[in-house]
Amino acid sequence: VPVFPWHSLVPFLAPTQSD
Amino acid sequence: PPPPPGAVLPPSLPPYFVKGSIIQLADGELKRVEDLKTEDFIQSAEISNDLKIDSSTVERIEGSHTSPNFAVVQFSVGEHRAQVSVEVLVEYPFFVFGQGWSSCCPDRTTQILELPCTKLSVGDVCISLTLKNLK
Repeated sequence: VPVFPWHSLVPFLAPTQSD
Repeated sequence: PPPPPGAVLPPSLPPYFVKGSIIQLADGELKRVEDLKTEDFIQSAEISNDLKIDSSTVERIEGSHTSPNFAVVQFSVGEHRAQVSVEVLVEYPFFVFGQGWSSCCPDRTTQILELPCTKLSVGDVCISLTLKNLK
């Protein structure tokens, strides 16, 4: 049975720092 | 079109959202995906060395121009309220603080994944991740 890490369930929304 | 900057999401529906999938928390505890609570994510992020939970508020939900199966969800992320848009399948589930799994089309999510799900709405605050060392 595969086991998945908790963080794979959460979208990784990294704000871009364009300045 | 290429994904918007800052948004990293799988292009299709990943296997771990299917009801019954086994998820390992940061402390090693195993839970089924449908049994996860807000505290599980918060506590796992606290243990994590490099990941931080951010609050992402849903600001807009609209249909995709490319396919009726997709929706574009615009979030306001973190304390700086950075604007991030993601294009996802309408059944793609997000975890809403204090509420649980929610998607643009909960009927499809329940049908395809058997994952209990509520309707994602503008104003919902979703759990998202950023890197701890990002300022």
